[in-house]
Amino acid sequence: DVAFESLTPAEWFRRNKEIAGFSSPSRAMYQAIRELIENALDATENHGILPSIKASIRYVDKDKDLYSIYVEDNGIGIPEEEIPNVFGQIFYSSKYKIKQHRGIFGLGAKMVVLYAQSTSGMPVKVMSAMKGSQYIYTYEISIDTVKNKPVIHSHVRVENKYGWHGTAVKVVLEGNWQYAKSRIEEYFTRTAMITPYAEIILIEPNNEVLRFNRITTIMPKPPVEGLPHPSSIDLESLKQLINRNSDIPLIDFLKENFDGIGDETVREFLKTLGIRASKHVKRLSESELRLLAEKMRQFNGWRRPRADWLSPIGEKILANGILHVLKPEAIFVTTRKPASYSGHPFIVEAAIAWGGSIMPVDKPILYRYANKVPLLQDEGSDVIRHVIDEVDWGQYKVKFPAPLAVVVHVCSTKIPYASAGKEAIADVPEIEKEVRLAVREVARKLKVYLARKEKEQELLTK
Amino acid sequence: DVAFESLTPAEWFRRNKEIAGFSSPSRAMYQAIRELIENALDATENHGILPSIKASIRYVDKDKDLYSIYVEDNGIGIPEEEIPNVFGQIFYSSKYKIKQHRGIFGLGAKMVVLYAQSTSGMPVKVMSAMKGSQYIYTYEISIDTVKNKPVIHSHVRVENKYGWHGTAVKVVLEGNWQYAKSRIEEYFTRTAMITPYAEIILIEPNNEVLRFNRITTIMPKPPVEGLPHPSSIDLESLKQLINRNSDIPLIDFLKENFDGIGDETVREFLKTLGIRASKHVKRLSESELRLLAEKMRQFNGWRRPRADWLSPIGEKILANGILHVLKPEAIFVTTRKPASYSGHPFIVEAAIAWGGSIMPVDKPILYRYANKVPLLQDEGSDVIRHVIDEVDWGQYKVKFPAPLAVVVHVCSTKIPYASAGKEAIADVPEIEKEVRLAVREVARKLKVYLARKEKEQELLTK
Ligand SMILES: Nc1ncnc2c1ncn2[C@@H]1O[C@H](COP(=O)(O)OP(=O)(O)OP(=O)(O)O)[C@@H](O)[C@H]1O
Ligand SMILES: Nc1ncnc2c1ncn2[C@@H]1O[C@H](COP(=O)(O)OP(=O)(O)OP(=O)(O)O)[C@@H](O)[C@H]1O
Ligand SMILES: [Mg+2]
Ligand SMILES: [Mg+2]
Repeated sequence: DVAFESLTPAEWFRRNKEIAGFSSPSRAMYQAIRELIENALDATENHGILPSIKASIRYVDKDKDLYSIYVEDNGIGIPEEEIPNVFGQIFYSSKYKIKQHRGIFGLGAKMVVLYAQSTSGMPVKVMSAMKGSQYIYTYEISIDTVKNKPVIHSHVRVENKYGWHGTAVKVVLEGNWQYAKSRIEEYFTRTAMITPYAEIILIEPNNEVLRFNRITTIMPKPPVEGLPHPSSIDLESLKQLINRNSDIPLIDFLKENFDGIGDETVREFLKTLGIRASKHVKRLSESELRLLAEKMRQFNGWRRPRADWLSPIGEKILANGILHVLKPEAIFVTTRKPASYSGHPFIVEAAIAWGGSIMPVDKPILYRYANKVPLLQDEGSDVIRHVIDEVDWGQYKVKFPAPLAVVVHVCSTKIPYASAGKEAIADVPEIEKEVRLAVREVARKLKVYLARKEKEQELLTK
Repeated sequence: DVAFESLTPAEWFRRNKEIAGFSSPSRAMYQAIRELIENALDATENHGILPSIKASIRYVDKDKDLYSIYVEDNGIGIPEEEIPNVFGQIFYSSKYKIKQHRGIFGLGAKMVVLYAQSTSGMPVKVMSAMKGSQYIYTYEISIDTVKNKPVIHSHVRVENKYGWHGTAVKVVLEGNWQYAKSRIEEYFTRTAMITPYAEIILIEPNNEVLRFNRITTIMPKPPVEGLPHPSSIDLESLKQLINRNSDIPLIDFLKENFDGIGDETVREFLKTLGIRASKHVKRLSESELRLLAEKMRQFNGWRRPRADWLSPIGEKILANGILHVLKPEAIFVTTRKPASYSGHPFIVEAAIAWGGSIMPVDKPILYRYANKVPLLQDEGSDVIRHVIDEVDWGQYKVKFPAPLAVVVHVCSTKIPYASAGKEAIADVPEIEKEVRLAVREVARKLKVYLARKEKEQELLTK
């Protein structure tokens, strides 16, 4: 006899927390701190605030491997009435927009709370104030997994005497500092490498302090919110857009709700489909909607997706960061033009660092970034790794062992992560192609450099 | 200004289908057929039915890369009133139990429907009848992602004239047969390798037929449903169990709801906690519950988890399957005793195949299985791959290139998958340890064999 059940997302992720990266105490510790750091960077950098982030990991109970993780930022804060859902309802987010953020799923903060309450039994403690807020709000929250709703254990407000704005989060959870230490430190180092305008401090359980000072006050332009591109539209999304709109003529609906649709182009397009441009959008039939979605996706005449909703690292910051951290003898960088997959714009940046303090290796040391977040796990599932493995380095005059490091950054309004732990980019053909072109570009620059060195060497030995 | 939104699971997975393995048309095609085949095997084998599964992949529209995928089984069928939720509501399943199944998430069938309707606009067609049913029920279903609810396009019943029982599913979706062909064929071959009691037929788009005949009618004993083990209990689960139970004495509650709890042991255990064994379970305080969950998890005196809820392949079937498909010169197998992680029992089986038709390779060819399902993607994220990479094959007299294949099967009431696409097992320390022990066991047997061959070789050359 077969009994069927349904689960809320909270109950599902509680049972399957490995899917979100919480597979062992050391990995959970790593995942927790990175989810909180990424929320802090999104809350500052994306809003034009120079990030100042303080983080600490402390022993709470060494026998039970319990640690407290604390992350505080000077960001835009969270509105008082939103704090419970932000930390207590899975699939709740302000980042379900067409814009580049580190966050994407509406899951990170909740997984930290879920893992913490499952291992320590303790709720999360959150303190937050928005710019100009008269009060600082403090909550203690856990998640009711049967309902996917927050449970508020306490809710206090205090006078915001010094005009603070930002968010501070503290959880107690089971971890393994001995195994997680090097990964967490590497995560902070690689984050600082491409975020020189951020000040980040990490206090470790043994009271060692990892400090990354602000090196510049120049921040890249924050991305703005974009519109979907017609080449990513499917029937579902089209219907949802129509439901949220008033009943206006189709041509206006298309021009107002999509990026890349020119007036003359869309009139021509609708003519070939045999749908009147003036037809009111809520009166389109099911078969007309189906035709429209399919043809919009296939049509080649739309303008390319804009990159205003993206925020690449930039060649200058990338080169300086790599020089500062890896100290190579030579460095070659490139930022590709925007491309798109399924209508989501993306930009690939790549760099090769050679020699200097880089130790010779049997295969290139790979530094992967997605939306400015360093990816340190699941390398084998990442499309970037697959591309690097296929490069014939011999034709660029590289003989292993060689002091070679490759840095690849993919930024997009939607990174197609291979899993909810956000550690690998899935094998999307368009991204694979762009990564390959970017790597070849910097590899050719390396080849020129090595050829020149070779020649100089020959002249010296004559 | 920051706008917060919440999403249903259906909307979330529609936007993030790469998380479930639907990252490109070729991979989506592969994922779709495997989700349906695994549902078919669960519906037959786990219920003592010799599986007869017919599958076909056909061209529907070559220009649009549209294919139909059809899978039919002779399994237990789906109750009429359950069919809409089975195919139309994400996180709906009959496998949220403590028992070994291929399915685990309540997501597979729904992802197939979601991907199909997003790419072809067409609903799934389902036909099902339970044993002895007077009727065969046919539905056409799509998913309303805004509500996470099924939309029924048609619902018909016909006389079940020939007493058929089973399920047939047909979807039309965008795929890429050219890229998916070899992976899909490999999936079928590796499935047949360890399922010799199943008859599986695949009709390909070019009308080639891949046929795996039933080689034996002896099936392994189906697993039975189990109880949770106290070493996997957390506060959440404990509270949920209490809510579902009547208000009985704590000692009875523990003995009836958990595996491995002996009467004397639990009386002793409760004494050390200072909680009365006769106290009614709904009257335990929050702090008593917290103490109970924590101490149950840590206590070493429980019996080991039982393996009645598991169904390993078995050394005989494993050896015969490998001999039949890989045709090696020698084969060594082992089935480890049951172990557990977080209270979930699991068994590791390993085999090494050497020589014969196996081509020499630079590193071992790895065949991974989880709950009798071949894993073909994401090898780099899999704990099994990590263990194999660390084996020093030299100390087992293996010099590469060598004709060496390693087969590892992990079966459990809960496989800790690294992602919702179920292609890699996460790095859980207890599983890593057991896989390492299993591989070393068969590697030692290989060493004995190679040492003997070496000696024979020396004698011949004298
Ligand atoms: N430190 C913070 N400062 C301001 N807002 C925050 C902060 N942390 C979380 N938030 C808000 O809470 C929301 C939910 O955060 P959460 O980490 O769960 O999801 P996300 O960041 O949107 O996506 P992801 O799951 O990929 O991290 C965010 O979208 C953001 O609006
Ligand atoms: N061919 C089938 N025969 C009988 N029952 C089926 C069949 N396919 C699906 N079901 C039922 O529908 C449920 C949902 O299937 P679905 O594939 O979505 O999830 P699952 O198999 O439980 O888990 P997973 O997401 O890991 O596959 C199953 O648990 C099973 O009860
Ligand atoms: Mg986040
Ligand atoms: Mg399934």
